[in-house]
Amino acid sequence: MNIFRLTGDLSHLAAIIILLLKIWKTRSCAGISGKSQILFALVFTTRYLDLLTSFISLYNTTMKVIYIGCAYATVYLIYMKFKATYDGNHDSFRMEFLVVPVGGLACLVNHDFSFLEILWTFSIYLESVAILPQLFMISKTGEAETITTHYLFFLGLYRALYLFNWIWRFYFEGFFDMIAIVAGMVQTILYCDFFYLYVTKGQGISL
Amino acid sequence: WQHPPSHDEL
Repeated sequence: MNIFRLTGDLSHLAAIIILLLKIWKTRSCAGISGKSQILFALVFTTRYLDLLTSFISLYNTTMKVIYIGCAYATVYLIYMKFKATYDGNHDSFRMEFLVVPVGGLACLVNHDFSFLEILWTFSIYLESVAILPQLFMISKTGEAETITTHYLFFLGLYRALYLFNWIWRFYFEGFFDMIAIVAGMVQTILYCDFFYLYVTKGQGISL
Repeated sequence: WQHPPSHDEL
């Protein structure tokens, strides 16, 4: 564990909590892409199946359970509890355009053609593009609530910090995972446009 | 391909 990975995980946790609290407190999921949240729930489900097979550390297990729990709670709030406030018309990105190519790529490019490894690879590739429905929705509505921009900032920051974590781990541990690194770069690059607006505007974003 | 690295990250 290193400072980049720890702050990255905490940034990710902050993003997930910010979103969940925003929806719960305002009792509204206006401006939030339910599709991105479904994709994130799928990412965590396919990546954290090893909860059933291996124990790495209490921290690792605890965080995985929290991530999965919050992801499904968020999807529940959007599609069940506060369904009336869900803006389905603007959340029109076709998820299958992401899931199918990512699924195919995970079968072609992976470290090991085993069930758990393919699912892990699928979740890594999917996570790198899972935010697209949300960014697409903001570009369609032309605006985002301030709290939503904070959510996106921390979510984008987490994988950017992971890039530094992988530099650290390569330099100090000789560890590197090309699949995670390339997908992490793609994921971070997708936020660059948003990061620029977030830093320059500081207030509500209009993409 | 390299041996699948242990996925010890979140």
